Amino acid sequence: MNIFRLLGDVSHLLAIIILLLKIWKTRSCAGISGKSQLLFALTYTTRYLDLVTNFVSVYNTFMKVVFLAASYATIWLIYMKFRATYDQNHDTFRIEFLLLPVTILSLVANHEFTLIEILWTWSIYLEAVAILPQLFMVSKTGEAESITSHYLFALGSYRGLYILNWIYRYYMESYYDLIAIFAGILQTVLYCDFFYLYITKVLRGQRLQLPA
Amino acid sequence: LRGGAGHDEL
Repeated sequence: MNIFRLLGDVSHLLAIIILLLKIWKTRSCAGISGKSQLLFALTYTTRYLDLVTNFVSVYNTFMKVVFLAASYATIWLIYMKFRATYDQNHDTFRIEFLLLPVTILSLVANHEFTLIEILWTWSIYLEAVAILPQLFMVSKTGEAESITSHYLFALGSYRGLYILNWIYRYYMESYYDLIAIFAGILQTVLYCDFFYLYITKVLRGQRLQLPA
Repeated sequence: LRGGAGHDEL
């Protein structure tokens, strides 16, 4: 554990809590992509299967359980409790275009050809692109509420901080995982356009509105 | 590439 990893995890946790609170307090999931949230739930489920096979630390187990529970709670809020507020007409990204290449890539580029390892790899590749339906939704409606942009900023920062963690671990522990590094860089790059808008607009008190 | 089984990150 190093400071970058810890800040990354805190940022990730913060993002998930912001989203849950936003939906709960406003009693609405308007502007939130249910498809992205489904992809994140699939990500955590397939990655954290090792919860039952491999103990790392109390911290690790605790965070995994929190991420899984929060993710399923979010799905429940969007698809059950506040279903009437779900903006289905704007959540039109075709996720099969993500699932297919992610599946093929995880079968080809993995550390070991075993079920649990392929599912871990699948989750890493899937996480990298899971936000695309949400970003697509923002670009389609041309705007995002401030709280939604805070969520996106925290979620995007998390993998960016992980990159610093990987650089640190490479030099300090001679540890590196090319699959995680490659996917993590892709994941962070996908947020760059959003980061620019967030810094130039939201932080200056303006709405996140895309040019027409 | 390092082998799996020991993923210690989230």
